Amino acid sequence: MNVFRLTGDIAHLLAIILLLMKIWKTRSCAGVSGKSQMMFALVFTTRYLDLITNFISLYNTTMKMIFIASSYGTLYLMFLKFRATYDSNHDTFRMEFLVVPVAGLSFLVNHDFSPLEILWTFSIYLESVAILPQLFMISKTGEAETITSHYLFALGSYRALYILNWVYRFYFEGFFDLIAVVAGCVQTVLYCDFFYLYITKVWKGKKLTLPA
Amino acid sequence: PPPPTDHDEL
Repeated sequence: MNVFRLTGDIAHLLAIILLLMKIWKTRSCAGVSGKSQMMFALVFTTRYLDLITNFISLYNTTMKMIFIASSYGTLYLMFLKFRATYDSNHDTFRMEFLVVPVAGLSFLVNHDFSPLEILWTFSIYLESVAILPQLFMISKTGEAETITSHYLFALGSYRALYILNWVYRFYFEGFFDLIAVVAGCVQTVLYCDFFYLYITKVWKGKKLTLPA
Repeated sequence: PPPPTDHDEL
């Protein structure tokens, strides 16, 4: 554990809490992509199957359980409790365009051709692109609530901090996971446009709106 | 180093 990984995990946790708080306090999931959230639940489910087979640490187990539970909690709030507020007209990204190629790629490029390892690889690839329906939704509506933009900033920062963690681990631990690093870089690059808008608008007290 | 398959990261 190093400082980049820990702050990355905290940013990830903060993002999830921010989203749950936004939905709970406003009693609405308007502006949140249910498709991105479904894919995040799928990401956590397929990645953390090693909870059953492999104990790493109490921290690791606790965080994994929180991530899985919170992702299904978010789905419950979006699709059951506050279903009426779900903005499905703007959530039109086709999930199969991501899930199918990602599933194919995880069969072709992985560390080990075994069920758990393929599912882990699938989750890493899927996570890297799972935010696209959310970003697509914002580009369609042209804006995002400030709390939603804080959520996205925390969520994007998490993988960027993990890149620093991988640099650290490469130099100090001789650890290098090509699949995680490439996917993590793709994931972070997808947020760059959003980061720019967030810093130039939200940090100056304005709402996140897209240039016409 | 060989590719890691005991995934300790989240």
